Amino acid sequence: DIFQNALVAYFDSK
Amino acid sequence: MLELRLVQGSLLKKVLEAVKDLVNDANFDCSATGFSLQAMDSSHVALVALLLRSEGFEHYRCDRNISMGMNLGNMAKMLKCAGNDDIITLKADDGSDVVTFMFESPTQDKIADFEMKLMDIDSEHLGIPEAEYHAIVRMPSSEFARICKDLSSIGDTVVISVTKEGVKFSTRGDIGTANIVCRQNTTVDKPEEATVIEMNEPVSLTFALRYFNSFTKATPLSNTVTLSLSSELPVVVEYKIAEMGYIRFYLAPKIED
Repeated sequence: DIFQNALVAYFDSK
Repeated sequence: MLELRLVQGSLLKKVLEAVKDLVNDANFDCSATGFSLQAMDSSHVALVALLLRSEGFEHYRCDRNISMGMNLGNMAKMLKCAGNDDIITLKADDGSDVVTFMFESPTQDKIADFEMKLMDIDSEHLGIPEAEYHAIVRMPSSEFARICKDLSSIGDTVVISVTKEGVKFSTRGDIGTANIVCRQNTTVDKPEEATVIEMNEPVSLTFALRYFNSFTKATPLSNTVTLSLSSELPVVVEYKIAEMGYIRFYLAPKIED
């Protein structure tokens, strides 16, 4: 199965 | 006081058409650098970053940094009322809760102003670091749009693989599979028709096609599109806006469990 990661897994919240 | 006069008003119309289906509400930030926007889609897997540099405007007055919350669907409705050749001016007074769009026909014989209510939007801003990408592919934007549209009739996800052979777009669905390979091709008459692949190392990532199809609504903004791929990072799909800036879409890859 494949899951979609959220962007916050890659970029920091400012 | 904010006053931005854009002679090529059609650019702003195209920008709104490119983002309005991905993001409902967003803050437009205005500073000495330019007119910009960063917003995520409601599921927080895709992000759009827009920059229209101040030098690209015929007149750019921004007395202090200002953030204007707008409903992009409503803004698109207003900008649809501007002619393709119209000059568009955005105006807002300090502390005002409205923005005015003024449309001037090229011959100045028709001048319209539309006032739109601003909104308070609590948006999350992400810090996007400069990154080294494993592979960067530049190709005609119309070709990329065609590939995304064609593959989405077969499957829901696309695997993008870059090797020294070229860039491969693959999908699979109930009716079968599809693979489209684009090889580097720099011997074309016009540079915008070239496919150029810069690869530091091979990379293969899986994405939801429906987001890519949404990103390709920016195709009218640029003849070329650039895909920047790294195995640990969201893909960047960038359309350069001639002499003004860019619209970049970031999409987190799907991860195999």
